[in-house]
Order: sequence, then structure tokens, then C-alpha cells
Amino acid sequence: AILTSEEQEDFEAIRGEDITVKRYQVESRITSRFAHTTVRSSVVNSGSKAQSIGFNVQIPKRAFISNFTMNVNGITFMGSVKEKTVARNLYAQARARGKAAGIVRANSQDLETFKTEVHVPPGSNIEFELHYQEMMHRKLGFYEHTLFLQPGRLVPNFQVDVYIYEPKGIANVHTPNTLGDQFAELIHVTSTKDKAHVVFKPTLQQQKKCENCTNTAIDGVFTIKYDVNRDSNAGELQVSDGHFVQFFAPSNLSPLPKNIVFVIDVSGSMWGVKMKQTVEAMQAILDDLSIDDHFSIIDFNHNVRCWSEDLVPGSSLQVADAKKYIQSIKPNGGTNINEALMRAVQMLVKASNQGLIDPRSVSMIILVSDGDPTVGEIKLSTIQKNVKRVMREEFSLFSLGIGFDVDYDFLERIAMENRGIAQRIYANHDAAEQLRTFYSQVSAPLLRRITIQFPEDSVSDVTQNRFDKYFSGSELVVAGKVLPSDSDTLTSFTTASAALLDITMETEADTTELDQELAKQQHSFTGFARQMWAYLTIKQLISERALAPTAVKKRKITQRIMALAVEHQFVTPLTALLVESEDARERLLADSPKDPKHGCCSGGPPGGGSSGLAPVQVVYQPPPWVQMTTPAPPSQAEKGPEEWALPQRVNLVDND
Amino acid sequence: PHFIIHLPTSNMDVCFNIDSKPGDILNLVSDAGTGLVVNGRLISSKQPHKGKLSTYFGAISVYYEPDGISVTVHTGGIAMSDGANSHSFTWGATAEVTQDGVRISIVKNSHVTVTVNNHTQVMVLLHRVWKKHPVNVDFLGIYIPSSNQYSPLVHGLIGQFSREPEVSVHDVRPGVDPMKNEATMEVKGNRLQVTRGLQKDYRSDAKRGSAVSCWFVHNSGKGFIDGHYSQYIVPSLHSFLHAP
Repeated sequence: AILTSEEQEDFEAIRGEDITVKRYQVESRITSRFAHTTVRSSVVNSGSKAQSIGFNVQIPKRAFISNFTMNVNGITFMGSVKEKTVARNLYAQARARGKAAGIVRANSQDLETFKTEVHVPPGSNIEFELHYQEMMHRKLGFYEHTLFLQPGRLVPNFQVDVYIYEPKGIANVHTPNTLGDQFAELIHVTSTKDKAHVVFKPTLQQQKKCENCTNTAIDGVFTIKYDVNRDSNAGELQVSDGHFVQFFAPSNLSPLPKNIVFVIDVSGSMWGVKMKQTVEAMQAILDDLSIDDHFSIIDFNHNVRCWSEDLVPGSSLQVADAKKYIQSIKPNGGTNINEALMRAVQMLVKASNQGLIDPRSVSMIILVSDGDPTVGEIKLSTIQKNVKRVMREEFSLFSLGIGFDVDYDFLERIAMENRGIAQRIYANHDAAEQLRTFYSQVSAPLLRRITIQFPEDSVSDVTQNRFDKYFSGSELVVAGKVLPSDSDTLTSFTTASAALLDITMETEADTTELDQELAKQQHSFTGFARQMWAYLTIKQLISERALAPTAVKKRKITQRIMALAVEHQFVTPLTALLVESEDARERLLADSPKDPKHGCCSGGPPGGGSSGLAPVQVVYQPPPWVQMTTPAPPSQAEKGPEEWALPQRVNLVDND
Repeated sequence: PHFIIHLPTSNMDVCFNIDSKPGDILNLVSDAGTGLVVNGRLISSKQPHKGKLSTYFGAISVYYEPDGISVTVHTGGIAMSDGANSHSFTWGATAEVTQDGVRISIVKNSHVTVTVNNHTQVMVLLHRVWKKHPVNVDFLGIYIPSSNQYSPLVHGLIGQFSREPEVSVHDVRPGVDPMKNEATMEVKGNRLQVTRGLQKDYRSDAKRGSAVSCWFVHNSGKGFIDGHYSQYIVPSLHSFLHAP
């Protein structure tokens, strides 16, 4: 980078420290909601002793790492994704000395941290490069792409580039100020009809916390939000590289009436911030109900209590009464989740049997809980079976887990199994906002029973194409492979039910047009359709695997996931990244992590920021550039830097 | 708007223009018996051409009172409402929507057919023009089959002809324009001077249309339609006609 003379001085000062980060670059290429992100860094051990240098990158949990390479003093280490056992065996044969890698999942903000550490002599040059891919989901009317920037120190060449290409056009793109006021004016957005480029390239001076400071103020989340043009309610069908992707996000439809049973945990552990935030959120949520909606509230601890035994209309009187009721609740006692959910389902069934429920309305149970069951049925698998047994096809269960003491996997399973979704709510000062945001996502169902189909023999390997509900502001995505055909047009048919009407819509796409267009786009991700299909398929298989009723079925799904992940080079719970030197004599292994057991690893308090999205300090998180002075082993004092024993103090990573 | 009325028994087509003001809503079909009404609102071209501002249909509404469902077709999209709920669709995708006895079939960027109880159909054709044309604007055409079933109370600029009048044309002679014959038409007790002309049916080809020879009735169909055309101007897109 070309530096001003002042910056040159600063750089000399930085270089005088033990570790110098010469370059830190992040580039994301987003094509049709699918993002490929590359994080590159160049580091020098500018100290006088051998030391460990780490490279830590926080990535969204929903992303799959797809590659990692590193060059240590001219020796290149290349990554490849393999089945876990294969990777572990290979790793065991040639463990790299003085190098380690791992992926650590923290109980915060749905993040993982990819960590690599190398122990190198003075003057060493190391270049790191990490790749990951993810699909962006539309929520509340926009897509959000986040990058976690923590260079740890001032960097002469610091640059973030995000390229977006959306074939149907970009409706709007903006960058909320999540990095801090200091950087608000430094983020530049250029956009045309179907492309956008967001760049953030602060100078050394601009990175500083203060004018004379030597530390960096860049420590947070870089966010981009955008939405696409939609010229039809039928959706957008794209064909590329032998694969198709259909996006469906209609608008301008009247919302369906809702029947909601709110099931709220008021056990003793909810006392304090959690209950306060829940009450605050419920005030706004109840206000959102209309006269066409029906609702009730069940609060439970070791007992189960109903504000109203039956569903009532969302009139202002009923809402006001419900709000008062919620405010009067004092959390105490144990937790009987099973009984609470049984009662909720009973309420919906009764209303349905009595003809109180509009057949075209949407019925939901929204469960808010912060802990495991302690009273009544406490075996989670039994509760799961009980719920599945009594639920009806037309009811959905949404689960919100507050805090870290709840078994989130359980909540996720019962939601997924009952046509809903689960979300973790972080028990902090903005939990109310998190709850409200979640509710906003499900407060306006527009369509039920959506099916996206294709003519016989035109496609194969289609991902989930039947959806129970479509909510305003979201998007349904179906992908698959296009079979060879004489026609150069692919057609899809979407059927759905709205309030009182049934809809069938047809969408067409030219099978060659998009590839021609992508070839002209310098910054597009040309393999996006193939990778997006693999990404969606793997995600769905992972969910299916969690709900597989038998070991045989589970094994079959496991095999499929592994095969796809290896073919498409995704690090998943069943595959690992093996990084090896050119001569294969040194290997590192980065395994996909398990979630930490709930109840541990509280994650500590979040950083500031109104969005609540600032990264959270985990139990131990060294700064990205780990600097640990280690004495050279006496026997090697004169030998030189050929082989160095591991330092006495190491960061433990997975597979140690 | 150019009207073409096909008379199956007489085996002839009679046409006339309605030259009204932009913003006026003309009643096309008003059937108090079945509860069906079809109205069209006029829009104008962007500026006068040869001193004259042209008018077209910019919105056509089909309202079926028994179900309370209305379908309003605009040049920008199609809106459906049942009083409590409203939904809109664009011209950008082929779709079919059904609610109670009303079915809407949209053919992408082409036309929409509204079918009521399987026995009454209205087809609205989209005419798109170059956006930057200095004069022309997008507009709509409407096609209503003779086979539609109405009650005896049906009326409107088009509906009145579901009861086919007796028409006779005689004394065909060369007209002022040698390419266009003239003749005398007797209809509804009126004797009219008519001119042989060509109109267009755009159902098969929305750009060029196919020629339809017809006897043109001058002065906004005076003598051929019941009453005066101004009696077919209604206050809203859902309004029924009070018979002249």
C-alpha cells in the first residue's frame, strides 16, 4: 500500500512491535443471495524471537468453510474437505509441528471462530487465506450480509469489498452503521441496476481509536442490507451451470388471519431481565393483533395457567386485558413444558372443533422458554413424541430459547418437526427487541400450502418444494438440477392458498441466458447455483438427520451429507478441513465444532452498540494476532529454525 | 375506444367509437339480475396528436355482487378484492387465481380472463407501447363472448346486444371515400347512414391485430345504442347502470 509519510512513521512503529499485519483483506462476492467470502491476511513475525502467530476469523454459523490455505515462509499448505474419519486418520499420520487449526463455536451470536496458529521463527512471513460460503435468507424484507472485522491491530493495507450481482435488479442497498460512528462516512456504495459494490478502506490514521493511539478501532460487525426487484408475484427462476434456483417472495397479498397461543415460561429462572424483556416484547406483540386474529396466553412453571381457556378475538379490550395479565406475572417455581404444550394444542384443537377457527387461517403456538423441564414429563424425547402426537397438520410450533441454560437443540427439533422454526434469544438488554423482531417475521402469513413444481423429466434432485406457510418479508427457495432437454426454457408452477383464494403461478427461465450474463460479470460467483443447491440440500439433510426415526435412516442421510460435502468442499458437522503441505509431510485438521453444552460457556456480556450485534467475548479469546514468547529449546539454540518443538503454552483446539 | 359488436344472427359486425373524456367511467355490461357489472375507465394519450387527445381504456373492472368480488385490471397490474381482503398481481407472470365463483387467468404480459361461475367470461387484453413514446400510452382492450349468460335485465354499451337487435343494411353505394362504401342501416326503428370500414381484433396478435370489416355507425353509435352514450357514464368502477 502507498502510505503517507505520517502513515509510514506509524507503520514503522507498528513494525517495531513483535507482530506486523501487513495486509487484511475481506472480499465477498454475492450472486443471487449466495455469498462467497475470502479473508486474506499477511503477517510478519517482526520480533526477535520465535513465537506463535494466530489467524482467527469469526464466521456466521450458517456458513460452510470451503477452503483454507496458508503460506509459511514460502511453503504452501493447501486445504481440502474430507470425511471426518478420513481427515483424522491422515492428520494422525503427519501432524504438523508448531501449527494447529480448529473451529470453535461460541454460545453467542450464532458464530464460529476459525482459528489457526503457527509457531514461527523471527522474520517469518505468513499468508493466510480462508474461504467460506453461505446463503442469505430474506427476513423482514431484506437480505443481510455480515462480516466480522477484528484485525486486532492497525493494518496498512486494510480493505473490505463486497460485490453484489442480482440478475433481476437490486431494489435498494444500504450499510447500517454497525461498525461505529467513526467509520460511517468511510463506507462507500456504488450501485447500478443489477450490481452493487460496497467498499471500506480506511487509512492507517482512520483506523486508529484516537489521533495518537496505536490501537485499532475496527472491532465489530460490517453489515450490508439489500433487497431485489420483483416484477411478479410468481417469483424468480434462475438457471445456471446445469442447476436451477427458484425464489418465491410474493407481496401485495392480504395477510391470513392468525390464531396464536403464546406459551410463556414463568419459572423461577425467568426472574429478572428475562421476564422484564419478555413482558416488554409481549406488549408490542399483543398490540399488533387485529380483530381478525384469535389468541390466548398460557404461562407455566410447575403449574400451567391460562389467561383464557379459549381463544379470543384480538379486540382492543381483550388485548388490554392480556397485557395487564402479563405484567402481573411473577416468575417462580419449576418448569413443566410438556403440560404447557399439551394445553396449548388442546386449546387450538377445541377452537377448531367448535368451528371458531377460519379454515384458511394460520394456527401457531409460540413457546418462550429459558430452561429444561424439571416437573412432569422431563424426558425431552418423550415430550417431543407427545407434541408430535397431538399436533395437527394445520398447526405450527415456534420455539424461542432465552439464554444458555435451555436445550436449544430440543427446542429446534420440536419446532422443525411441527412446521415451525426455533430461534435463540440472547438474555441481554435487547432481548425484547429480539423477541419483537422474531414475531415480526411470523406476524403476517400471506400464503399456506405452497408447492413449487416442475414438469415431468425437466428437473431432478429438487430440494424441499412444499412449504407450510409463507410469511411477508421472507422468501422461499427451491433448487435442483436441470435435466437435458430440447427446450431452452425451464418452467415452474407454484400453487398456494391465500385468504379465500387459491393461486397457481407459472414462471419461466431461459436456460442459457444467465450463464452468458455471468460470464460478463467480473465479480460474480459463477458457480453459485451449483453451490447453492448443494448448500440447501446439505442443510435440509442435516435437519432430516436430526429427526431421523431409525439408526438406518440416519446412517443413509449421513452418507449423503458426507458425499455432497466432500464433492462441494463444505466443512459440515460430518466433514473436516485437512490442510497439508505440498509434500504432505505436515498436516493440520480443522473440524466442525459441536455446540457447547448448554449451561456452560456463558459467553459474557456483549459489547455495546444499539444493534446488539457487537461480537461477544467468549470464555477465552485471544486477540487475533496471538503473541506468545517461547524460549527456544536449548538443544536447538544453535541449530536454526528447521524444527521447533511446540511452545509450552498452547491454545487447545479441537482434536487435541 | 373502438367498439365492435358481432351480430351472429345477422352475421355482420357493427362498430362505433365512443368519444368521451379522460376519467369517465363507461358501463359496458350491467346485469342487475345476475349481479354482474363491467365498467371501463378512460385515460388519455400523453399529449394531443394532430390537435386531438385520444382516449383509451386504462382500467377495466369486473364486479360480481353476490360474492362481493371485484377484479380490476389496470395497465400496471391486476387487483382483486372481496371487500375484506385485497390482493394484487402483476402482468409479469402467468397465474390463475380462484375465489368462490370467480376465476382469474393471467397470461404473462398478454391478457387476463375473468370467468364468473363458469358461464360468464370477460377477457382484457394488455396493449403495451414503448415507454418513451411522446404520445402513446399503455391501454386495455376488452373482449366479451356472445355466449355469456345474462339475465333479461342486462344492459350496458355491450351488454344490451346480448339480445340481438334486428338489423338490416341496404342501399350499399360508393361513399365519399371510394375505398369505403356507404349504406343505410335500419335498427331499433332508426334509419342510420353507415360506412363500411375496417376495425381490428387483437386477440391473436396484440400488435398488428386482424382486420374486421364492419358497418361503422357515426356519432358515438347514435341510433344503434339505446339512448345517448353519456347515459352510460357511471360514477364508479362498481356502479350498475340505471337503464336509460
